[in-house]
Amino acid sequence: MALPPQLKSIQHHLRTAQEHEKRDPVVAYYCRLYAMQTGMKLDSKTPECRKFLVKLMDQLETMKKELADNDSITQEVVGNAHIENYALKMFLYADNEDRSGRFHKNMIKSFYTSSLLLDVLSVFGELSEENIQHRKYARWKATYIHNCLKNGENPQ
Amino acid sequence: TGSVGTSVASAEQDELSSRLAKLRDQM
Repeated sequence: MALPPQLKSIQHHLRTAQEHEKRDPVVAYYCRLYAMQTGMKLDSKTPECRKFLVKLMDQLETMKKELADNDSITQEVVGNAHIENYALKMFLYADNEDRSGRFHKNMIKSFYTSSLLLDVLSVFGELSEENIQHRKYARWKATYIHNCLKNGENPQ
Repeated sequence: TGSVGTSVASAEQDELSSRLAKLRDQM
């Protein structure tokens, strides 16, 4: 179903969910939960947004049943650790590539996806100051390196 | 129709909120 323009700011979280559907269903589940909660704050009034959010809720409830025996879904504290570990693993991979002077699409995507997953962590509560800094740095680096490569410049 | 539409919308919103709360409660 097409994403209504009012819900544009959750499109990358939903795409990350799709990318992880098979690879890591727990990540997919929490990306969709974050998108659901954020979407309801953005706009649950206009008919097309409500329709989209109802479909997303259907998907979440189905996933919940499919993952019923997974601790990361039934216990928030386990889910929180799962997402945080995954986000930081992606961040460290990208940061290592950056420090080694290896700039490429994969590392840009890893920086950006780690920043999206740090957004998702907010479903478990306030982000730590460290995670807020990581998210800011990761998003800035992804944008900076992407623009350098696009303009044929060498990132510093 | 305006008021009917609005009440349908808010009923659906309430339903979404309660489904979300239920989804999270079971975590």
